[in-house]
Amino acid sequence: RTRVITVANQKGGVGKTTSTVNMAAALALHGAAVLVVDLDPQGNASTALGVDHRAEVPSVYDVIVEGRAMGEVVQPVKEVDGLFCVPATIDLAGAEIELVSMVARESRLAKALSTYLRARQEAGEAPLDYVLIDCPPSLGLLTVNALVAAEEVFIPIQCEYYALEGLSQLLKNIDLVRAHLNADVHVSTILLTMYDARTRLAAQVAEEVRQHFPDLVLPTMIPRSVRISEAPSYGQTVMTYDPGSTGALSYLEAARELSLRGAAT
Amino acid sequence: RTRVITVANQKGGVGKTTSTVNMAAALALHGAAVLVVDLDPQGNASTALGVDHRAEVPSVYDVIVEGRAMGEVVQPVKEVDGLFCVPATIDLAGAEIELVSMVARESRLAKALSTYLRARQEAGEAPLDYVLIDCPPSLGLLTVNALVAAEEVFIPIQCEYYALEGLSQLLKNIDLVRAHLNADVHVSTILLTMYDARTRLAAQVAEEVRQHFPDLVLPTMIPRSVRISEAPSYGQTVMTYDPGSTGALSYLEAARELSLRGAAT
Ligand SMILES: Nc1ncnc2c1ncn2[C@@H]1O[C@H](COP(=O)(O)OP(=O)(O)OP(=O)(O)O)[C@@H](O)[C@H]1O
Ligand SMILES: Nc1ncnc2c1ncn2[C@@H]1O[C@H](COP(=O)(O)OP(=O)(O)OP(=O)(O)O)[C@@H](O)[C@H]1O
Ligand SMILES: [Mg+2]
Ligand SMILES: [Mg+2]
Repeated sequence: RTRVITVANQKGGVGKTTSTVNMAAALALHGAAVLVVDLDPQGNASTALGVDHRAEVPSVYDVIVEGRAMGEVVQPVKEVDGLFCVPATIDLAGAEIELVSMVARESRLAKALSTYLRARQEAGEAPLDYVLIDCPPSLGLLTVNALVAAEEVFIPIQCEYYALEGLSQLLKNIDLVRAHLNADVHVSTILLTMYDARTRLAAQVAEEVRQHFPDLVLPTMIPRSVRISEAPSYGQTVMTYDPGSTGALSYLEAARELSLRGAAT
Repeated sequence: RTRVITVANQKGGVGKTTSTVNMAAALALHGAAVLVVDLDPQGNASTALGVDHRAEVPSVYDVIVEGRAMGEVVQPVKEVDGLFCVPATIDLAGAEIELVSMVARESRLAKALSTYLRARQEAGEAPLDYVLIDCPPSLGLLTVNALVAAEEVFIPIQCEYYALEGLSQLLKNIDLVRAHLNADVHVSTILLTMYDARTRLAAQVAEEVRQHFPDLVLPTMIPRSVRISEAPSYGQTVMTYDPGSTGALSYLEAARELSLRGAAT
């Protein structure tokens, strides 16, 4: 069974992309077959994975707007065996407006992904263990497509004051998608990111999130660490850029907790 | 003459809200009359200014979607004389979809603002010196409304690797708005934010941005500082929360540089 997980939070800069690529790499390094779908027009996940995403490269835009088969745009990630990526290119920026008037506008990614997973099966390929979808910082049609395509929602929360401000809106939108578009989608995981042990604020926010969502928050928190933010400039995840760093070890631990939880939640 | 400045960058978490509220407070503390328009459905700017923005409070949603007069929703900011705010409430989250099919969907904020400024003049009130518009992390209709309403664009850039990745897209969109909707809009200012002097990465990104945009980047950089991120939890800007901190002093300096540049750029 393939676990399809959408990484979402409309608050910007909370570690969606960083968590997507590092969790994906950590899972793949442990033998899992993992696909990252980059649904952010900025293409940060594609950059972090070292995957080519210049304008003419086949991308997720071709899949959801033009109807191209996903299998034709998947690229392997050089640094990590078992890790693949559907890149985002700049034309994705226009997708939200283009999707508004299209048929089945909310479920085009879901359909493309289920077709791809079935085609892999019929071709006798090993099934993917995880699909992680990186979302832009908004609740528009791209994020809705991701919520319709997934069963699980993974929410990174930065240990900063504004963290809780948009959360109720995100949860409301997930409820709307579950009521009208995808009965299976549910929040399975919350990850606390950029935890700075030197500040009282981080501890206060972490405490508050754990009180609100005791069963969803992973025990491991990701510390604020320069090595994590340096890795993308080398086209790598921190897992291969600096495997012994606190950042890499905490993502390894968080990935283990995610895999142990299973889809059962 | 009122300078209308849109604070925009679709990259999330780069310091748009933090720069908007702290620059606004710094300008007001020096005697300027300043209005902040919160155009982000999360309402972080309203929170940081300590302005009530619960669901039933009259807000920018009523102005741009319902056509309500802006003068009816402006609130004074208690902590700082001369500083006002048009708050954002949760119903702004639905505005982008609602705007798509409305008449003059791109210029509703521009029209509401120019009507408000003229009404203030006719009532014999002192003119506003600055209007700062805080945008959400996307290039949708809310940000387009802000770009149509403004003459200047102020771009905060975080000193992190992904900083330059989305910039060309933002500049392209500004060019489109200038070509079709607002001939006056131009990028007047770039501010480097969350500069961490301990990392090589921050210096590299700052250097690269200065090389690309030598005339636009303010000399002052905003350091990463815990006091800046703590201030919103007290419903204050750092200017009043901790006026002697490096964060407050650097925003004071940046505001001085912005006012000296004038609208001439
Ligand atoms: N644990 C960490 N320690 C230090 N820096 C981090 C950490 N996690 C993320 N970062 C940095 O913080 C910035 C924001 O992270 P990231 O881009 O992953 O967030 P995001 O939620 O994907 O942003 P967006 O909303 O724009 O999509 C990036 O520059 C990233 O390198
Ligand atoms: N100079 C700084 N030092 C430390 N923390 C900062 C600094 N500037 C901003 N922050 C913190 O970083 C986070 C992101 O900043 P902010 O919310 O202002 O960015 P934004 O661009 O408005 O985000 P969004 O894209 O969600 O609108 C906030 O928690 C804020 O308190
Ligand atoms: Mg991202
Ligand atoms: Mg903001």
